[in-house]
Amino acid sequence: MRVWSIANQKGGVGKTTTTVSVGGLLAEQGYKVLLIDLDPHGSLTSYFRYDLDNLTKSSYNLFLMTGELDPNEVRSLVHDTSVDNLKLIPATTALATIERQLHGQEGLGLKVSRGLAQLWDDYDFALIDTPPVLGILMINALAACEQLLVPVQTEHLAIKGLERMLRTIAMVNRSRKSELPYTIIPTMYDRRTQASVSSLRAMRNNFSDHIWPSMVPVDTRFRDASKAGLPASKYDPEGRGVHAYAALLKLLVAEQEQK
Amino acid sequence: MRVWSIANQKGGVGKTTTTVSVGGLLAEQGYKVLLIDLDPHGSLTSYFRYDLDNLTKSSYNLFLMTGELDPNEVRSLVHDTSVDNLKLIPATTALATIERQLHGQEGLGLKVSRGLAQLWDDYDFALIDTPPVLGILMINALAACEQLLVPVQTEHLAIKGLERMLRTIAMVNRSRKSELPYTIIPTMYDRRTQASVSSLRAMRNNFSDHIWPSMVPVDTRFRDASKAGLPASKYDPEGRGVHAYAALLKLLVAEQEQK
Ligand SMILES: Nc1ncnc2c1ncn2[C@@H]1O[C@H](COP(=O)(O)OP(=O)(O)OP(=O)(O)O)[C@@H](O)[C@H]1O
Ligand SMILES: Nc1ncnc2c1ncn2[C@@H]1O[C@H](COP(=O)(O)OP(=O)(O)OP(=O)(O)O)[C@@H](O)[C@H]1O
Ligand SMILES: [Mg+2]
Ligand SMILES: [Mg+2]
Repeated sequence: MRVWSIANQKGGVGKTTTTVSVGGLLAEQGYKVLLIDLDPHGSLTSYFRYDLDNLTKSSYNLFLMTGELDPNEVRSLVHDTSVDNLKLIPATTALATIERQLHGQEGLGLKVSRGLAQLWDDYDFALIDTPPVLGILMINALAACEQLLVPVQTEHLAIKGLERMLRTIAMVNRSRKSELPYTIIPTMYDRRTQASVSSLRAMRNNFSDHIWPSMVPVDTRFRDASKAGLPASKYDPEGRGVHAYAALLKLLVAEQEQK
Repeated sequence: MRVWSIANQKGGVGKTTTTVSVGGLLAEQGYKVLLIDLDPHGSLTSYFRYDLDNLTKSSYNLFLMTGELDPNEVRSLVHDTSVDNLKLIPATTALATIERQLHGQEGLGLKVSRGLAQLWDDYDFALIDTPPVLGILMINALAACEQLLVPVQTEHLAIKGLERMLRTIAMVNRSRKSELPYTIIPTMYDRRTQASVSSLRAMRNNFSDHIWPSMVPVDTRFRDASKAGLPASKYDPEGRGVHAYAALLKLLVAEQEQK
């Protein structure tokens, strides 16, 4: 199983949209895909019509499991989505209490990676969506993954946020055996806006060795797709946003196979 | 001094844009305005070209002040912006450590309101920008303000986020003498997108007694303005987004005068 996390400390940059779009395309290509929602706000969970406030099994349970883990207990957290081959471990608002309640507990940063290890042969890919805050939930996602996707809106303020995210990655790398590979994904690109054009150019200059050479354009179909509770590729396979994510995925999978 | 907070637990809905736009318009009308950045990510601080990582005086200092407060010590946290009549108490990334470091300290939820009380005669309005997370920083903003502005993107997922924000307001109201007035502001409305049109209608149906009857349309000039480090009204006074915020402000100020 390949584990990819989608993270950026800036809000509203397209993390959840990237998770659903990439997950949906992988599932359509026949891969078995598991999505994990680590955001207490639960956009990914709501996207697939689950109600955060009424779930008894969720990613929160991963943080309560101690000692020898039972694969069937982890499997019981998995829910269906509207798409074949695409499953979900949803979030609940209780995730927001973990930092205060479990602070100082041994191995708190590795709860998600230990839980996912129990499902290693069930799925080809696991994608983890994260909240826009540096804390124990993001640390778990960064510790559990082998590749990090960093969506960044093509606008001026987002570049400052990206520098902070890269400092977080450098911090995490100090406790990993090998450096965490990451890909910066320019999103919501609008060629009619001067700020969008110039910030994409600035991003390509400043972060040239980790940035995806293309970008995801602004596409109103993403909002329509989220209203329909479907990945964009199921909602409108010919959308320009879907084509962009398909091109990104082709590159990521090719790079992954080389390893 | 009137204190307004801008908050929503969902990321990327236009909180910082609303803070800058409303603040810029009030300053142009001759009011003395103070902006306060409580977001450890510091979009408002970056907007006005300050570097979060190199500031010695910031909103973080408000949380360290104890005992009898000295107005001049609070005044020393105030920085200039590119606009006359518009000042800023910036953020630093250290804000993200408050919850862990000061947890359990007496009166931690009232640090910002006690600090602002020292500047009561210096400004006509104080606007507080917040991070997209329920925690001690948002609690401080909700405790300090007399009016809450809740920007909500006109898209399907945002309505779920709004329900959660309203539960947070209900929680805060339990410890206030009188209910906190709040106004829901539909943002980034795009009449070409079916999801935008139907979610605005759903919002108006479900939250009719607290929603602003108009909305802020999608306007690419906001990104250009943020690149220029200017409020949208200074960047392009005739933009349709600026006109929308001017109409909102007229209503809010009129309502405020009636009290
Ligand atoms: N390429 C795009 N074009 C147009 N709209 C987009 C695009 N990508 C995402 N969106 C829209 O932008 C909004 C924010 O996206 P999303 O929720 O994926 O961001 P996020 O980073 O996950 O936010 P949060 O920080 O709250 O978790 C959503 O309404 C989504 O539909
Ligand atoms: N009406 C609008 N039309 C088009 N773009 C907008 C509009 N309002 C805000 N934006 C853009 O959307 C992005 C997110 O806005 P903003 O940073 O104000 O949201 P936020 O809620 O403060 O985000 P965060 O949760 O990260 O603090 C910015 O690029 C901003 O320029
Ligand atoms: Mg998200
Ligand atoms: Mg903001």
